[in-house]
Amino acid sequence: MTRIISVLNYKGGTGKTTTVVNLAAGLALRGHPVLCVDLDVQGSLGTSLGINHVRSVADVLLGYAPPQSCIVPARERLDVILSDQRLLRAEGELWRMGDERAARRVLAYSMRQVQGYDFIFLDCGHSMSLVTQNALLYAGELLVPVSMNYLAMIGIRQVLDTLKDIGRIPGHRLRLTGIVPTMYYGRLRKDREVLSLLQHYFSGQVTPPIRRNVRLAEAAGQQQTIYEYAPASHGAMDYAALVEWIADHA
Amino acid sequence: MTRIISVLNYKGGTGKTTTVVNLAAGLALRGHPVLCVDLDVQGSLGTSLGINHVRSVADVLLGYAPPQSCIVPARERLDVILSDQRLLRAEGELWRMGDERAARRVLAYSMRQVQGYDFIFLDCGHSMSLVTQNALLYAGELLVPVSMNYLAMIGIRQVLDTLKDIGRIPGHRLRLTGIVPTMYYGRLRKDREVLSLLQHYFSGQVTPPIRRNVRLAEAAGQQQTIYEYAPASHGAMDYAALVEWIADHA
Ligand SMILES: Nc1ncnc2c1ncn2[C@@H]1O[C@H](COP(=O)(O)OP(=O)(O)OP(=O)(O)O)[C@@H](O)[C@H]1O
Ligand SMILES: Nc1ncnc2c1ncn2[C@@H]1O[C@H](COP(=O)(O)OP(=O)(O)OP(=O)(O)O)[C@@H](O)[C@H]1O
Ligand SMILES: [Mg+2]
Ligand SMILES: [Mg+2]
Repeated sequence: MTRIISVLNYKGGTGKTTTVVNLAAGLALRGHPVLCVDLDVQGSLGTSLGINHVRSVADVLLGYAPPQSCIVPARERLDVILSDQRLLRAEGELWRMGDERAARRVLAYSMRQVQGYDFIFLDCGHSMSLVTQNALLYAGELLVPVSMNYLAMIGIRQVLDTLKDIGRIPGHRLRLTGIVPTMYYGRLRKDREVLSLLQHYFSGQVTPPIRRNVRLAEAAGQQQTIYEYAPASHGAMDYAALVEWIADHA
Repeated sequence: MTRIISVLNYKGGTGKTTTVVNLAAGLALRGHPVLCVDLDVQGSLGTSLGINHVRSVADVLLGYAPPQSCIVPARERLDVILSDQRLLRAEGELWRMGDERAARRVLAYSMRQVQGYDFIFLDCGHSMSLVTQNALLYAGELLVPVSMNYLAMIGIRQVLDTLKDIGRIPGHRLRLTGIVPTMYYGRLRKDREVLSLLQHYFSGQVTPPIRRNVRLAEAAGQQQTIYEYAPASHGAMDYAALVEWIADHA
């Protein structure tokens, strides 16, 4: 049974792409076939893995090509569908359908033929858009990476409000699987306070935190996963722990 | 002559809102009347200043209200037009106009009656959207806050590509006034390398860096400007230096 997990936070720069890359890569290293779909117009998934392809998720949404021809291998057992600026074009076309209910089901409908993965991650980036709604209706689970700022609570609230809206649609359940504290630096009181606030309000759903670790930023700059770039670093340890947590919280 | 300055980076979390708040507040403290317009659906400008209003920039874009009735005072000489999730609705309506050329001029047209400010800042957030294009056609200048990661160069490239597209429109000139290095931590080699790369490629246009300073994050959590929350901090010093640089680079 494929677990389809959307990774979303409307707040920018909260470690979403870093989490998608290293969570997916960690699961692939454990033997799971994984697909990552980039739904952020910035295309950072491809940049972070050093992968290019002429086809993108825009082709899937616009109906120009079947998903299978947009899938490209990134690592062993790790495939991706990339994104690019044509996603803005796709957003426009979705709005112009004039039927929001149909417009937000395009991705789920196109992707129904995609088989054979244990996990499909959707990097929703940070936009509140029809493309994001497509991701939330295709997914069965939601992960929310949050950085350690008091505004983090507001960000989660906005995502949960969207969850409620999606939840009201008959036949569609989207489970909040986890809140991932990112860039955690325990020596800052602010970080300790925000983490304990999260654990208080979302007990049971807060994953082990990902510590601030410059190796994670460097790895992306080198277009490598953390396990390739710095396998002994805190970043690798923390994402390996997250891999286990995700596997245990199916 | 009002300086209309859009603040944009498609990369999330690069200090855009923090820069808009503290640059605007610093100019207001120097005696300049300033207006800030939030064009990010997350509405972080209002949250950062502790300001609420029933009207938002969505009302301006949808034509529901004139800008004057959407303007709310935030501090002495500092006014704001807030944003909210209705901005997604506005984006949809702009697409449904079916005429992209007209759809991206709505903001400039509505705001032409707004007078009396020395500076108008547009917090464009991180989305590539029709709303952002509206901001870029209304503005005369562009500021790009970048955080110290190698992906920062890619982010600037994407913004400059948009600049070129806007530049091809007859009668519209948008000047890249500055690239603002944010969250700079000089003890990291990565940060020193990225800063010198920026200074090499954009010499003359790179502002003094804003150092990483937890007071800036705490100030936003307290819904205060840095000058209110921690006037003696590095954050306050660095943004005051940016205020001078902006004033000198008209
Ligand atoms: N734990 C960490 N420690 C240090 N740096 C990190 C960590 N996690 C992510 N980063 C770096 O912080 C920056 C933002 O991370 P990332 O791009 O994953 O965030 P995002 O939420 O995907 O951003 P966006 O909203 O633009 O999609 C990147 O340069 C990344 O390399
Ligand atoms: N120089 C700094 N030092 C420490 N923290 C900072 C600094 N600048 C900003 N921050 C904090 O980093 C986070 C991201 O900053 P900010 O919200 O200004 O970025 P943004 O580019 O507006 O993000 P978004 O893409 O979501 O609009 C905030 O919690 C902010 O308080
Ligand atoms: Mg991302
Ligand atoms: Mg912002």
